[in-house]
Amino acid sequence: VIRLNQVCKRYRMGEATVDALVDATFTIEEGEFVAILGPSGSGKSTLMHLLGFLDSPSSGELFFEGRPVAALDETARAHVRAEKIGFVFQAFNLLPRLTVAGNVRLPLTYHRHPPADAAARVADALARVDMTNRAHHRPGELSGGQRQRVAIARALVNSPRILLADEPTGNLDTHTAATILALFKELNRQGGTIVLVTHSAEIAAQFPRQLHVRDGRITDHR
Amino acid sequence: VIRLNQVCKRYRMGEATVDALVDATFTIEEGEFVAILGPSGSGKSTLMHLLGFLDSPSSGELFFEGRPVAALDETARAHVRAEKIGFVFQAFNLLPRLTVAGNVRLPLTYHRHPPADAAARVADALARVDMTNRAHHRPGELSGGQRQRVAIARALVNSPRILLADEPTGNLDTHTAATILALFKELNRQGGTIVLVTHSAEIAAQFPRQLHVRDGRITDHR
Ligand SMILES: Nc1ncnc2c1ncn2[C@@H]1O[C@H](COP(=O)(O)OP(=O)(O)OP(=O)(O)O)[C@@H](O)[C@H]1O
Ligand SMILES: Nc1ncnc2c1ncn2[C@@H]1O[C@H](COP(=O)(O)OP(=O)(O)OP(=O)(O)O)[C@@H](O)[C@H]1O
Ligand SMILES: [Mg+2]
Ligand SMILES: [Mg+2]
Repeated sequence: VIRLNQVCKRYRMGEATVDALVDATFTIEEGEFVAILGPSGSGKSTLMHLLGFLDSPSSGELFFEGRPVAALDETARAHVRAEKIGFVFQAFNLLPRLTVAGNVRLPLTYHRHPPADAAARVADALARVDMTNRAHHRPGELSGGQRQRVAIARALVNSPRILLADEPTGNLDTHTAATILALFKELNRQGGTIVLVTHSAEIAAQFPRQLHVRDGRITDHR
Repeated sequence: VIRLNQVCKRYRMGEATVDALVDATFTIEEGEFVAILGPSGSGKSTLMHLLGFLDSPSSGELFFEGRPVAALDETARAHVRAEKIGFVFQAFNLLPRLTVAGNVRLPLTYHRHPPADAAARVADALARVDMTNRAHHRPGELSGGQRQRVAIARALVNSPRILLADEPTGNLDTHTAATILALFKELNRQGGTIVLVTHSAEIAAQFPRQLHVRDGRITDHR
C-alpha cells in the first residue's frame, strides 16, 4: 500500500547539511504490522512524516496504492490523510484551546459527519484509551500520559486504514501501554495496516517485521 | 533536605474536583537516589512540581533544608530553584526561538556568570548528553530524543544539588537511556540528590528507594 524508492530527506542549515534519511527503499503491504526501531536522532520520525504525507522527500519516489504521491497536490494529500491515515505524533500536537473531546473530533470535521454520529465516534475513541472522564479537560490540565492517550484517540476516531504511531507509549506505564498495544493489534486483525515507532525491545518483539534505522539508513528484518 | 507533611493538591474545574495528590507525607534526605513510579495520571508530575517549588500545595506543608517553603516569596523561591535545583520536565519546555546552546545556558543567566565560564559549562553539559553537534539547532530542528537530552543538559548545567527528572528517558533508545542514567548515578556519587520519575521497571530496579503513587496517594518502598 506504501512503497518507497531511494527516498532521501536532507535538511540544509546554512553551510551544514543533515542527511536525515538516505536511500530508503521498501514496501509496506496492506494489513502489515511493522515496528520501526533505531537510536535517538536516527531518522524514524522523519520517515513517519514521509509515510503520512506530512512532508516530501528531497529525492526519490513515494507510491501510495500504486500511484506516485508527488502527483497529488496538497488538497488531494489532505484528502487521503483525512480519509485513510491516522497519525500519532511523538509530541502529541494537541490544540491547547480545544478540550479533549474537541481535539479528538478534529479528523471528523473533514467529512462533515452528522453531529450525533461524530459524538458517538469521539465517545468510542475516548473509551478505548480510558479517557472518558477527562473529555472536558484541556490538554494543559492533563498528565503526559493522558495527553498521549488523547493523541492516540484522535488518530483512531475515523477508523483509519493505516495507523502511523510515533512512539505512542513512551509516556505510559506498562499496564496502560499493553492496553494500547492490544488496541492496535485489534485494528490489525480487522485489516488495518500498523506502523509503529518504538524504543522498547519488548514491544518490538511482538512485531513480525522490523525496520531498523541508523544514521538515516534502513535495514529490513523479518 | 525536602520534607512533606500531609501535602494535598486539588484542582477545581467548575463543579468538579480532581484530587491530584492526597496527604503526601515523606522525607527525602540529602544524597538520596529515589525513583517515583505509578500509573498514568496518578500524580507523579504534580508531586515533582511541588518538590521543585514550581507549584504550591492546596493544603499541608513543605520544608526545604528545615525551613517552611510557604514562608518564601516568589523571589526567594526562584533563587533556590536557580541555585540548587535542576528540573527535567516531562514535556521538555524548551524555548523554540533559542538555539540548543541558548536553552542550556538559561539557568546560568540568573547568576550572571562571566561569558567564558558560562560557555564552558554549556559545552560540558552538551557533551555529557552527546548533543555537541546540535548546539546551533533550534528545538524544532531536533528529534524527540534530542530535545529530551537538551532538557537534561539544561537541568545539569549549573551543577544542581538536587536533580528532579520527570521521565527523562521516555523518548530515548535503551543505549542512550543507559548513558543518561549513568550520568545521574555519577551526580549522586558526588553527593547530589536524585529524584526520578520513570515508567520503566528496569530503571526503577536500580533505585534503592521507590515512592509508588496511585490515585494521588504515596507509599514508600525501600
Ligand atoms: N491543571 C489541571 N486541572 C485539572 N486537573 C489536572 C490539572 N493538571 C493535572 N490534572 C490531573 O491531575 C492528575 C495527576 O496529573 P499528573 O500530571 O501529576 O499525573 P502523572 O502521574 O504525572 O501522569 P503521567 O505518568 O501520565 O505523566 C491527572 O489525573 C490530571 O488529569
Ligand atoms: N528541521 C530540521 N532541520 C535540521 N535537522 C533536522 C530537522 N528535523 C530533524 N533534523 C535532524 O534529523 C535527524 C533525524 O531526526 P528524527 O526526528 O527523524 O529522529 P528520530 O529517529 O525520530 O529520533 P528520536 O528517537 O529521538 O525521536 C536528527 O539528527 C535531527 O537533528
Ligand atoms: Mg522521533
Ligand atoms: Mg507526568
